[in-house]
Amino acid sequence: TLTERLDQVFKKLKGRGKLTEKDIKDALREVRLALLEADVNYTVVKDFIARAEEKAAGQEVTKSLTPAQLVIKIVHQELITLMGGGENNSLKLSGPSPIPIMLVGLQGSGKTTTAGKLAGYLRDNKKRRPYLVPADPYRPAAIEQLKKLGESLGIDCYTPASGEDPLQTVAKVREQAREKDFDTLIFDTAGRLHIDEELMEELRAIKELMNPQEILLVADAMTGQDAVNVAKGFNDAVGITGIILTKLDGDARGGAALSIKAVTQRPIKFVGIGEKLDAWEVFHPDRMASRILG
Amino acid sequence: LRPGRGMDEALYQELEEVLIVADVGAEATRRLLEGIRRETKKQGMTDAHDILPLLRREVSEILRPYEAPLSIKGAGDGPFVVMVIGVNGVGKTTTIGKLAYRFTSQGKKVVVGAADTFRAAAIEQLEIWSDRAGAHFVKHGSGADPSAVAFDAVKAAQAKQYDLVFIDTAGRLHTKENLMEELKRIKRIVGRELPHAPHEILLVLDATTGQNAIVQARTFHQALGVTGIALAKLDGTAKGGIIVAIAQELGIPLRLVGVGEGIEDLQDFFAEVFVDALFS
Ligand SMILES: Nc1nc2c(ncn2[C@@H]2O[C@H](COP(=O)(O)OP(=O)(O)OP(=O)(O)O)[C@@H](O)[C@H]2O)c(=O)[nH]1
Ligand SMILES: Nc1nc2c(ncn2[C@@H]2O[C@H](COP(=O)(O)OP(=O)(O)OP(=O)(O)O)[C@@H](O)[C@H]2O)c(=O)[nH]1
Ligand SMILES: [Mg+2]
Ligand SMILES: [Mg+2]
Repeated sequence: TLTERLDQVFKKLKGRGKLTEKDIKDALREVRLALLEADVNYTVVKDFIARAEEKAAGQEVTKSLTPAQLVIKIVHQELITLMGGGENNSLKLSGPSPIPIMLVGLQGSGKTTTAGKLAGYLRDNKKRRPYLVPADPYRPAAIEQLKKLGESLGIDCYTPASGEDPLQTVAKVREQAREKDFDTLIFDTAGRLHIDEELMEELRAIKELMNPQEILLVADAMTGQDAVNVAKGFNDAVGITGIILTKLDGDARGGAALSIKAVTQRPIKFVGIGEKLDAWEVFHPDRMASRILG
Repeated sequence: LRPGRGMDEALYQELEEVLIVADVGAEATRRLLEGIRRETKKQGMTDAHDILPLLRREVSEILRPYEAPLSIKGAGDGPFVVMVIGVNGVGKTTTIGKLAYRFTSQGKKVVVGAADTFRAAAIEQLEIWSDRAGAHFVKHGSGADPSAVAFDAVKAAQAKQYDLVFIDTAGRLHTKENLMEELKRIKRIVGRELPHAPHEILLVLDATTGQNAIVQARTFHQALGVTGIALAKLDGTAKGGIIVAIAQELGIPLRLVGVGEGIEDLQDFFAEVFVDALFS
């Protein structure tokens, strides 16, 4: 663990008054390694270590904490702040009904499953009347997948006509939602690459027509260094309002969370912690910080 | 890297960044650069321009021994059985569609078995791919025993004298013991029906995955014995550098790369092509 590694670094440091510049550099070398192993992006790590170095400079080694514990405390606190500690990360649900929410992200990140989980959460925890809307006409049986999730939850799911494109879906659903009195529309879009010009243009067009209250980037917790490119791509194209991190029930350290947050400056709102539709939690920055540090 | 530039620490920093940003990982990067330092010293290299070809060769030499396209010759006169495994959402089902199509296009007769009986619309998704590929599709109802479907797929191939069986399994995190046990059971039951089957246990990895891919490969390998790796989604900006450490540690054959969502977007793994893309 990082604590053990830092204890090694500080073995020779017995009861000195302050952390010297050398002590801090040695310790932060271990922290840098831990963050890279956790998949935090190279440049994000560089910036983070520089900031941590400033925070640690001249800190007093007290009796209550070992030098290793002191460094961890500083780094941990800095991580929590960066992960959104103290920030309001609730969903923006105020505004004229029906409120559209758009889920976007790379292929296979968990958007469709997350749409189901979000719908269940909105109905059960927020007492809302959500409508699931499949806007992925490309992936085989994508519509079927969302319909089945809706059925198991007892939540209505829109059925696009054969060959209907996402823009037509947005227009049609808007009318339907008003008639059927749904107050929240959850649009599940097709997985796409941030470098696919055509599909990113489609996403911009969908956003333009839909005018969503929330555009949530659904990202896989095991994503590596590429997380910054993905986050930047989607954020530049449509503007992300929040992040959902999936598959946190695995053992990936989840450094991608820090990378995505650093690039978008947006709150991580929820995490997926399993395949079942109730495997869903509000995001806790402190837990994520501990997980990333390892 | 302009010619005439000397080999300084800044150069090694830049190389470190290229490798880490490609998901090669901090430890594998450290070892690679250590090797490069020794080599440049040994050869008396002083021009920075010489270092990149050296590094590219170093990475290529790690990967090339494991360059091994999927050959379906090892099954005697029965069907060659491929079991496809991996964590959630990596591209297993789509890769099977592509593989089935590759082999039907070569005139081979292919069975596709829908042993993901858990995830919503998994069977429907695979059936569409199987139909596109012109393969024979074997399924049970949703919630059925995956081993039973795998068994039936193999039996169908034997009865019809088909060449190949692809078994799709549900995505699962390697940390879930009971789900790993389920995979072992599928493997056991298939082996009971057809000795030496599954002839290929193909692990699909997502090229966007970071260091966790090594843990995935290690865990699936320990549980089942992985005989081949397919790296999907290399058409994105992720470089898939995690296979360097996986090759070094586990030595699993590198079979295929997925380069898109279309049925033809499947290529054999070539170390040179991979290394070119890594350093581009
Ligand atoms: N273990 C685990 N699996 C998850 C989680 N969220 C989603 N999954 C699984 O990840 C896989 C992919 O999920 P999907 O919902 O199909 O992903 P998607 O983003 O809609 O995929 P595309 O539409 O193809 O881009 C499925 O097997 C899901 O069951 C999670 O939090 N934990
Ligand atoms: N860009 C790109 N997308 C891919 C590639 N391979 C698969 N995909 C996409 O990734 C998503 C997930 O693919 P699936 O085949 O459903 O993945 P899976 O491993 O079977 O998923 P689960 O069964 O839910 O665990 C789909 O949207 C695919 O189209 C690839 O090589 N490139
Ligand atoms: Mg989907
Ligand atoms: Mg699948």
